[in-house]
Amino acid sequence: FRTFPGMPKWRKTQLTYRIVNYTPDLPKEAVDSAIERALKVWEEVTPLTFSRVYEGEADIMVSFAVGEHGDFFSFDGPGESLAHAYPPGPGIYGDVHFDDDEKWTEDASGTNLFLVAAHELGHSLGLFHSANTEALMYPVYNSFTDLTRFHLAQDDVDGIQSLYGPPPASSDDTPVPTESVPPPPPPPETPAMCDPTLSFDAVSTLRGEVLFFKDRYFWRRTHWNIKPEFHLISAFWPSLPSNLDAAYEDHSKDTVFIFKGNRFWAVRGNEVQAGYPRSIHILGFPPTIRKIDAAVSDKEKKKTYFFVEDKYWRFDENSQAMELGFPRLIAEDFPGVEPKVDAALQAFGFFYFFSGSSQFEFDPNARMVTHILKSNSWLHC
Amino acid sequence: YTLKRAAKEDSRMGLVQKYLENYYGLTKETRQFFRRRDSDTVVGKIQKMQKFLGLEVTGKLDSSTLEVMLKPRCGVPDVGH
Repeated sequence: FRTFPGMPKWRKTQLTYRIVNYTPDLPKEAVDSAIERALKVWEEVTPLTFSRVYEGEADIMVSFAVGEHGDFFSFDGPGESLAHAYPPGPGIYGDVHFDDDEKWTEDASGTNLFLVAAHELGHSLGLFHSANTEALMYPVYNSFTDLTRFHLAQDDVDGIQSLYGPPPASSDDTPVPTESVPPPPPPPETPAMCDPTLSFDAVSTLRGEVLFFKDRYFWRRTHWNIKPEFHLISAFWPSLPSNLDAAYEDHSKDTVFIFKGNRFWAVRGNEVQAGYPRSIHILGFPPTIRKIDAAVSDKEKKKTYFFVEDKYWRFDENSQAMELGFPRLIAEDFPGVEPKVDAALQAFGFFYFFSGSSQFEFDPNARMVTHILKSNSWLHC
Repeated sequence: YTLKRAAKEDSRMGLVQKYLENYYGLTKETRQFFRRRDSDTVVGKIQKMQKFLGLEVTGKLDSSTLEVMLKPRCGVPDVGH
């Protein structure tokens, strides 16, 4: 790694940033998220913290521009120079400029904004280019970087910590003996499809396929392949979180709604729709509800069921409102289905409720559980 | 054909010259030597670039060097202020 000549660095640890304008290539939320995640990359390995301001001068001003844009470092059209940034200091120093003649994307189909932002912010914090081809601060854009497993190279960490030191041990950290550096956490195991104890975070149909979400991954059951495909969520939807709570497809809108915590996203195919995430409370949940466990939409009746612990709500897709008289007890209207429901699916006229490693096939006409299966029975184990 | 090759050679040299100026501090006054790639300033810059970008240091504009130079990159120089 290298620092800029004269080793400029910020003399404070609490820095401000402002997104001055946006590219037309992406929804504003996607730009906000990319910059936020790029800052977090450096925040995690230093004592630095970043807070966003929306007007006036910030330490790091982020903007998009084309060609000559007032700093004598003209951009050069598509390709070649993607962006540039200035080392720490007042005024233009610390600022990041993106060339808006590039096609900025959330995935790898164009120039990935998160990846370039993380590199440029390295400059804003005082890192010059690195000759280490594995390092984020290597000057040439690597379009094959696995975005799902992005992490700083040791060279990047050594460089930024040579300027600012390591992050402070947080108050609840038990003091780690200095002589032994704790081993890096083992990489998260990938879930085994045919593990008899397998449970799911969420299940949803998608244009005739069925998606089974677990941790950072999902299995995809398609018509043309008896063997389910296994993917990282972020390979299709980079801005979605992992460890989802619920998901359901609204067939009339050709949209899958994805829930985590008190927020939900709308995806159409692999496009996250603009204006999301939104709060689940706009659907009509009381403020006491912090998350939902499962959701499924009855495409004939145009009713969507939301399951939370031992209760459920019903949402009328026509009036777009939660129905009165809810919540009701799951045990009353779905006898035999044991809370808590992890995920839910409608298929072949039945409802399938996933709870841990068990799956309850429920006949809504007979109002009874007709089969109890293993949760992963859909994956042809 | 020769003319065409010369034109192609020219545009390539233009790209290389701009790259070395933008990122390796090749100054304008060395521009007149640029057509003769053997001027030690230019060869030195090419070697410096190859070393920095993890390429084989030949001082020549071989295909792997040109390939890296055509890739999108950060606009901040690799050397100098």
